[in-house]
Amino acid sequence: CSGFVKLAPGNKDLFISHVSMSSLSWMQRILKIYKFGYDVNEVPGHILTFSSYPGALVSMDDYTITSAGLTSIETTIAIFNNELYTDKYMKPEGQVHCWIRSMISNLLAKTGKQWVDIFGNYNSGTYNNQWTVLDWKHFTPGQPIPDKDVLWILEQTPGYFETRDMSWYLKKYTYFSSYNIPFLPKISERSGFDGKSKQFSWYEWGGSPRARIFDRDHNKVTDIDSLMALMRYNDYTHDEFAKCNCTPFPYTGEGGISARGDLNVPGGTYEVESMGFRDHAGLDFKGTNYEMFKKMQFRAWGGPPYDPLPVFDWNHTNLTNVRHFGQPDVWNFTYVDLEWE
Amino acid sequence: LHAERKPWAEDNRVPMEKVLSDHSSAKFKYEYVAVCVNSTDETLLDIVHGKECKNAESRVALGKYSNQVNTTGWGILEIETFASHSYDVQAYAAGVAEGELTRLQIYYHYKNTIETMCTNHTLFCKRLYKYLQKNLDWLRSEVIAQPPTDPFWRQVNLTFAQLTGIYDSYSKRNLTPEIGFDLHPIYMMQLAGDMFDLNKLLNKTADPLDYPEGGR
Repeated sequence: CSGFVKLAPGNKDLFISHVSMSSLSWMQRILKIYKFGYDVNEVPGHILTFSSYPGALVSMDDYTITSAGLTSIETTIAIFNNELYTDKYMKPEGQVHCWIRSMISNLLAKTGKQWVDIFGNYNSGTYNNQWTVLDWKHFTPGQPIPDKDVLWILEQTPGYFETRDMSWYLKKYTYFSSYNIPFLPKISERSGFDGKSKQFSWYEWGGSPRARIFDRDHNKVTDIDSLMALMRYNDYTHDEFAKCNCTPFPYTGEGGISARGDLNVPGGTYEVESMGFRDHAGLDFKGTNYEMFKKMQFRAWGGPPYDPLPVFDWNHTNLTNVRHFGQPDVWNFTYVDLEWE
Repeated sequence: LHAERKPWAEDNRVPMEKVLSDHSSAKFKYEYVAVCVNSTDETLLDIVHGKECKNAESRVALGKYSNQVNTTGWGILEIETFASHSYDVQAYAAGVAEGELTRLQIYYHYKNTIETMCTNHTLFCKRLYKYLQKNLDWLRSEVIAQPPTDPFWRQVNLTFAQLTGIYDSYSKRNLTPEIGFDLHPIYMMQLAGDMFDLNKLLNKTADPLDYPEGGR
């Protein structure tokens, strides 16, 4: 997945956005709002709005706005260190799976710090993510953001997690991007990204294609439309950062902010396995700005990115044997701006 | 055959102007359900299609749903519960409303993501079943052991109440507000992200098209 937090020029606006990437069989989608009649003092996040899936109680993307004034997103950290997959770190007793901890953090947390503190309890070592939690309560349009408590991250591996206040980073660089690579050194070491990044910049925090595209293009984001354009960006046949030592073509559809692994060549040779032809693409876009956030609204676009890439069409894809019951054949939709009752 | 085609095709591009114009003219229908306390047996809930129960006090939850999957790619769901009822009943009723309104999409999602997960992976699924059942048993025991005022464990309980509501409603079972810690397909839908690592822990053989760095 790709996650992105951005301060507009002059701090006139603030954006948080996310693109979910997964199997294309996961395109049965539902945008949800839960408004529980719980006491707001006990359950600050008693209203939750999120992009989700049928039957799912949590986002799972993740992209959730809470009535406590928080937005939580995540991108997954792969674990290359197989030694972490043991009953020393992952066990059925004493641990609570990620989906439950994310639900409870969204419901109970008043602040970003509280969110990561709650989430860290009973670490199951499953769905190891870099979580990014934005606290909108510290943002006033046109004013400098404070030095702390605007943006917290949490990174998890089996048996270990770490949190950090990244408000300084947002203030200094005006953006924070998340692209499936850990930021925190100890997480990088434990997960195995340290070693991988020495071999391939594909795995390097700050050096991977998406990191470089975000760094190059974050200044183009000034409003919700330009935010959407960046998050759906994929022009892999022309973008220098999507180039690879691959055949028959020297680029990969995974080298965009929103991936299109389905457009890579079956049987092609790719220098990193995850650059190749796969049942894997950006499934959506979600984004909100300050005005939308105040009404717990966000903009959502369903389906893999197109323009300049071709529209995803189940009748014209090299992906065969991928289940897609109930899905439209052609994913040529545009965005919806949610307005809850 | 497929490998000979270009990785993308010019012929299925749709001009952005057409997409936006089609979208702006779309009209979306909404369906409502109310979840109400049964008038003769207060231990049961009823689903009423529409917004109102027979009397206002008996309304525990209200759900609103628009299935726009074929026009925007999304279903849009709103669930509201009412403070005059206990948290447990509210959470269960929220699930009931969702299960009723989104049954068709749950079914499709089940077909796409759950139905075949154990095909050719029988031994893995036996290990998984054992692991998940043990975890559910532990969660149940903790919910009982912890003081009911503990915020974390109270929310664990409410989360499973909501999950039980979805399952009961989807499966058209009697709607008795209960909290089950049971392994069923709706529970498996929650675990999608967690499964990336449970697959590795429990040595599932990777399928050929799986993304090698499983995640979202």
